[in-house]
Amino acid sequence: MLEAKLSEAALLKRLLDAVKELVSDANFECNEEGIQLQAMDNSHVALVSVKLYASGFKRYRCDRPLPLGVNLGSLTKVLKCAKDDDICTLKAGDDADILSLTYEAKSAYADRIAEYEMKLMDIDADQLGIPDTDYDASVTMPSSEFLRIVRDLSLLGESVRIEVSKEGIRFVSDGEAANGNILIKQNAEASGKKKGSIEMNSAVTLTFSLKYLVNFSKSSSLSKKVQLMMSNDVPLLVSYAFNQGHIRYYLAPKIGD
Amino acid sequence: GAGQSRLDSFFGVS
Repeated sequence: MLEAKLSEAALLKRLLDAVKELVSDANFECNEEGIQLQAMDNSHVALVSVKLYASGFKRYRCDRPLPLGVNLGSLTKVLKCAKDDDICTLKAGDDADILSLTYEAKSAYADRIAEYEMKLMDIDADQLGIPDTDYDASVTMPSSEFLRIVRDLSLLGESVRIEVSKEGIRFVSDGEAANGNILIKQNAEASGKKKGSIEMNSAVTLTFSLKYLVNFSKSSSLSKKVQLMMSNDVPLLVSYAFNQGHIRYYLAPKIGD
Repeated sequence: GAGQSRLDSFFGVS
């Protein structure tokens, strides 16, 4: 059985927000290390991978590996019934056909305990073997900055070309009616406070669909920083780390011309 | 324009 108690429902709400438009159904793989979700979107262009460490929960117990097949739309609805700061407990039995969620209010004036149950399903998902990659470039930047850039450029065109060079990281969008490019220079330590970093072994140029990057940026609510890992001709890794775990996205590049 | 590749061609699917 699984019993996992989170100190704030907001974490799950934000995670669902950051996943549900890419994937409609997914297995939450629970084991003693924590809860993991890995799924590709229908078009096999993007993959999302979420990990919640057992240590990130107030209480965590999972006796044996348990895949919970979740319809993310249904879970989103059930989570809407929780207040952001409610304590949230997930429970499932070994038959994994029902997920129960309990929300406990933290407010001092009343003890509210709400209980919900949702049906689980059998999901036969592809398992992707993600190879360990030594990336040629690694860029860390404020997640709000990344959100702003991809949202702005998505107004102009469908794609963005990302160029990492000695100069810094440049985002270029060539739309039919307008184009734009944004350069973030290596030296962003003006205030003495390090806002980001660019590490590069060799120059990288890759082109991606902006609609996916805009979607990934929903994770900005989970982490103040985002890390972009790139090598020529391999999928981009977009990684957001937070106290209780991480969410990572892989995105296949556009190729040829 | 450039064509969209798929993850399957980079990652092994089983």
